[in-house]
Amino acid sequence: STGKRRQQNRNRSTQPQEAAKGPGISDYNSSDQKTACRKHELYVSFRELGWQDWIIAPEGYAANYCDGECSFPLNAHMNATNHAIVQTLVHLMNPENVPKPCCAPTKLHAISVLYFDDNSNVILKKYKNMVVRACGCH
Amino acid sequence: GSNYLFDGNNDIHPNFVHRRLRTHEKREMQKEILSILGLPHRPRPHLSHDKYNSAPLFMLDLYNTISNEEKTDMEGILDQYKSMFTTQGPPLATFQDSTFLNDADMVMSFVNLVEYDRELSPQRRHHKEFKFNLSQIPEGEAVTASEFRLYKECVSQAFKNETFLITVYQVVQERPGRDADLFLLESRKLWAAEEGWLEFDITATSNLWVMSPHHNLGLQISVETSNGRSISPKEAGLVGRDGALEKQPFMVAFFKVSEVHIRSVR
Repeated sequence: STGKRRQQNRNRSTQPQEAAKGPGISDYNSSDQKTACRKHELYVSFRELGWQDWIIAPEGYAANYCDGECSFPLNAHMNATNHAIVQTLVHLMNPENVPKPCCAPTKLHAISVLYFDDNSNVILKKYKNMVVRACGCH
Repeated sequence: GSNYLFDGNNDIHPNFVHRRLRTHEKREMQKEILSILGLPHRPRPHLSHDKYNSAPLFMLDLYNTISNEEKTDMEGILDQYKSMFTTQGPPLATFQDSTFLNDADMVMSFVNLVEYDRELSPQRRHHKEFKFNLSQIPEGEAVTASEFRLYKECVSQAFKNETFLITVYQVVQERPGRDADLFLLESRKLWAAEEGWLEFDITATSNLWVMSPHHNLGLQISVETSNGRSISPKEAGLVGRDGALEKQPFMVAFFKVSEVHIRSVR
């Protein structure tokens, strides 16, 4: 219930060191490489789906996906100071929400698909954002 | 089916998950991909032999043009299609088509639904009619360009050093027992000896047909020799429904997708 939760929060906020005990910089960088946020291969084969009778081309496409722990986003513009500022702002807006960067695509590419419709007309259509080319922490 | 996913040259693709999808997984995946492609269900084209006629070949040429990075794979597929025919017709997609393609998001080719070969009494003209069903065009798409494509074979044996005047009309009003009311779209002079695809721009007509389908009464072509004699399009070497599959007349329309299909977050 919210009452209890508020009680907990009250406890939490009375012990600042607890808040400070959030994940320190070091924790972020210690994420194990194999679980770090990165692109994973996933190939969608239209042939394996049994669709080669109506999809003329391509045979399939490398959709891929992003997964993995988001390490502290210490890239160019998101240095420790900026991150602390973002963290503080988010905290002010929504105290209960501990912002955590999420692993998601940073570069997506289109594919074109050539297929028959029900009337045997042929359609060539471009589909945006179908292939994950790069992942990153947002 | 194979258990493994192969790329074009039959190598097992590195670090792809290699296992067969279970039935329910396959069905889930199919639903997922259809929703991404924006299709309500998987199409079931009745491909007696249509699969290998001129329209898919033309569209495959266009696909090949825009999918350069997969060019090696595509040429394989294209050669496979073409190898099914004895005659290697001239390249289908022209430079003009590729420029149309640059600012289009979708291209549709339409098979010719009906063809009246009106070999009428001498005082009335020979002509050939074509009809296309544009009702399958997704709602609200604007046609940015559209072509009627007709294959002409060489007939220099029968018409030595002769020229023809080929005229394409839009049928405006049909008149039972009489010539229909026609709107001239384009006239073109050709040598009897010429061979290859003729493209006629019918963008305005296609937009009219999309906006008011009841005006879609099809196209008519007629042919005259240089001394004004009306001859049948077939005599002039224009390929109709009874001609070779890969030379069938068809129509192709280029669209600018107005609403972007947003994928639901999964």
